[in-house]
Amino acid sequence: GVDCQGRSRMCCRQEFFVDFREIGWHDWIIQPEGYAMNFCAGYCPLHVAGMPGIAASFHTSVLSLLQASTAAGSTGGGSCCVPTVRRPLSLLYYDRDSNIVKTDIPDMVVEACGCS
Amino acid sequence: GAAPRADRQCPACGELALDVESHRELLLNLAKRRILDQLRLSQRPTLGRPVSRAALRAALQRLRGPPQGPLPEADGGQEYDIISFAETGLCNTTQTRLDFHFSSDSSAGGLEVQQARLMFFVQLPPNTSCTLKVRVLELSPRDTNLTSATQHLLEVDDSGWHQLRLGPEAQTACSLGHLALELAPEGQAAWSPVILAGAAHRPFVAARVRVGGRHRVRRR
Repeated sequence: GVDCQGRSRMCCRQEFFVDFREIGWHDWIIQPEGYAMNFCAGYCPLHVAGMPGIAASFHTSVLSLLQASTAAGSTGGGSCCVPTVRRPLSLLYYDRDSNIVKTDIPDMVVEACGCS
Repeated sequence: GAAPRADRQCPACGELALDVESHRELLLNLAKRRILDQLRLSQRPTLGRPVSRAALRAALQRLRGPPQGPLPEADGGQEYDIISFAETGLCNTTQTRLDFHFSSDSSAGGLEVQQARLMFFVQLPPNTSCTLKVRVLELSPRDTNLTSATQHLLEVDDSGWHQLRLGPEAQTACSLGHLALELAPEGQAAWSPVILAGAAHRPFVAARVRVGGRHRVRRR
């Protein structure tokens, strides 16, 4: 996948870190210190549709363009920039009875984006 | 369909990446909502009784011990490890009463306790040993305790941390939100072992809980 840089236009991963101290949650969340709520954004032209990340090789792009032109008549919907790799968020926190709770929340952190 | 309105562009389907700084508040609230939803919490917890760093450190060090054997296969639902510190009640020379509270914040699907073990620190005079009786108290509807038939005997032959794997009655009590235990020496020991309850030696129950799983129907 590709990380968004500046005014990136193609499908990429936008990093966004939430510091629990900044939002006043550091008193009840023991670990970690924050949450990387990354998200996917950007264009997905048809010829890169279906690419796991858009770092596609030139050859693949040409092949895809040919496919796209021959299938120009197809009325397929747009291709979207979506997560292709995600990992869990492990949290250690206090609940309202001051018990310590540890849990892994699946698929909470986006590691890479690609075109659907 | 029709092109989405400019103020409702979905960044995933082909529009410019969201300008993070001008949407910071929106994104922070989104992150809060997402974490609370995943933890099945309606709002962030307000802490009743703060836990000392010493108790937190001691408990986490104990939990790093050997894994507690295989768990039933995961059948959906979110798994949690919960450490519940004791509220030490009657602490007289022969009996120690320990109360543990498990909040049922995650009411969706109910708590399914898969494993629970009691961890406590005993002070013994040198070169002595004793048998400790641990009773699981059943709470009657009016929350007055009745001692139940369930009890465990535990040989204690040195000072230090000891652990006891709790049975289904205790697990059920945890699922219902309140577990009450009573520790007393078995027989007429010349002296009584001391269950420490100071900051770094606070007794606790470590439970492996699943919430929202599909409870397996046990086929006979």
